[in-house]
Amino acid sequence: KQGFVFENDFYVITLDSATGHVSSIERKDQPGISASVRQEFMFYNGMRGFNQNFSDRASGAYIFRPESQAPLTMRDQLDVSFVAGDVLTEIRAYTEDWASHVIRFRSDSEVLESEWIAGPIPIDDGVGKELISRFVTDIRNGAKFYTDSNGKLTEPRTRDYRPTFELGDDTEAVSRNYYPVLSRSYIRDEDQSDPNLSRQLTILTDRAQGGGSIVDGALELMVHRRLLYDDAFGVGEALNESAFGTGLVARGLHKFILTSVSNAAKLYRAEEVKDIMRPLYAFAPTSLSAKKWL
Amino acid sequence: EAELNLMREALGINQHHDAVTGTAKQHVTDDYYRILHNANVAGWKIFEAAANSASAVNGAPKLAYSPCPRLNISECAFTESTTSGNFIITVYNPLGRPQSPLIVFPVVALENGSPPTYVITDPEGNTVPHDVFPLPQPILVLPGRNSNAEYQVHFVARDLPPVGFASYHVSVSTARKNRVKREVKLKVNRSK
Repeated sequence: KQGFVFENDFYVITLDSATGHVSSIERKDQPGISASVRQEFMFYNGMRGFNQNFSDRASGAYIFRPESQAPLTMRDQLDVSFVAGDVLTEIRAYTEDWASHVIRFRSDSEVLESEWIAGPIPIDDGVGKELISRFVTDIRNGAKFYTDSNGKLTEPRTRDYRPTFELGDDTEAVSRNYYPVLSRSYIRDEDQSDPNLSRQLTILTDRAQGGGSIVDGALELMVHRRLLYDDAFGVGEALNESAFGTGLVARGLHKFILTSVSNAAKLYRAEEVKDIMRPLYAFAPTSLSAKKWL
Repeated sequence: EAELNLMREALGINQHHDAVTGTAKQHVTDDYYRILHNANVAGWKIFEAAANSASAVNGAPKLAYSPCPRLNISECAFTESTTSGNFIITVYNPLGRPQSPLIVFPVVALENGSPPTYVITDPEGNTVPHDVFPLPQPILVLPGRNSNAEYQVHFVARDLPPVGFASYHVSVSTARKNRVKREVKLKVNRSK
């Protein structure tokens, strides 16, 4: 009834028993820090067009312009499995052939990972698609979310607002709230009267992506796109990477951390440099036994 | 210096916004990939030279390192072909403080359907805990992946020294069946 429960030294993660989606994350070491969290893959149909006028503007390499102002859902009930070992646990959630991820956590880590695999994005229906990974939480972020600026300054972004000019009505609800995410983005409770009880969900990306908080409590990141129209900004080709004749497959990583606002920066700052300065390793044969090698 | 120049050139060219964002024609993007690949190869040459000279200082034998640049799609010719004997994994930490990353490499199943058995020893002579997991299904069917590996081994390289190396000894044996961790399906039911 309560769902499938996984835990390590820091978190209790619960999956909805009806759908297999993550339903909540709770900190074991920080009483009061828990959130309902639903992660799912969704997609936007890319706008078609020949760029003759404003309404005919296509979604393309430069322009993100979805056809609808809400993402389309994929299969609600996931195929979910898990593998548990001595070093780590993996929860494997398969949404569609072209969207799946592995939620991975080490027993002693405050950082959870979502390793996603996206593509080849199907275009048999003649429609380009833009795939997102969306986290919907009960965090009351008051229309604000935060992104980094080249890994340095963190910029607050307020929905439907620009600090230097009046945002007109002739813009679109999703596009106007998308921002570049170079390495991190987060949402947090607006009410920080007690920073130890205010929650922050931080997502670290392993590459530059677009993202936004289109509705309160939600944070979405675009992981892959495949489009069939050029947006007439100079590329002259549609963003349709048809590698291997089937379309490109991408594999990447989102690290996510739920913690108190007071604790968040020291965690994500330390973690994101590890992403930039990843270890390198190489292999070499040896005839020596371990004892002789030592 | 020649290898460094290749890397400098790649860094200079790939800072262009088209390389970062993908706002280029496919054939231009393919050229960015080519330049990055050359830089990657050059980087590994530097790694190999540095690792060899570092081990030579300690009087250890020279090793012929094989990088696995396609580990991101769970493909590694070296670990897939080494189904017996011993090998060394040398891990370099470019960060100016210790870190404990997860080291992952793909392995194949033997004729008995099970991957080989591994014993991993850290630089202090301690046996390091590791797991052998089946690879997730989407990896096995990745277009362009040229690999028979169905499993992956992972372990934690604990407390790597800042801007330094650590080498792990791996002994591979077919003497007994490996205890692969099982992938367990969860019974998700909408009606409940």
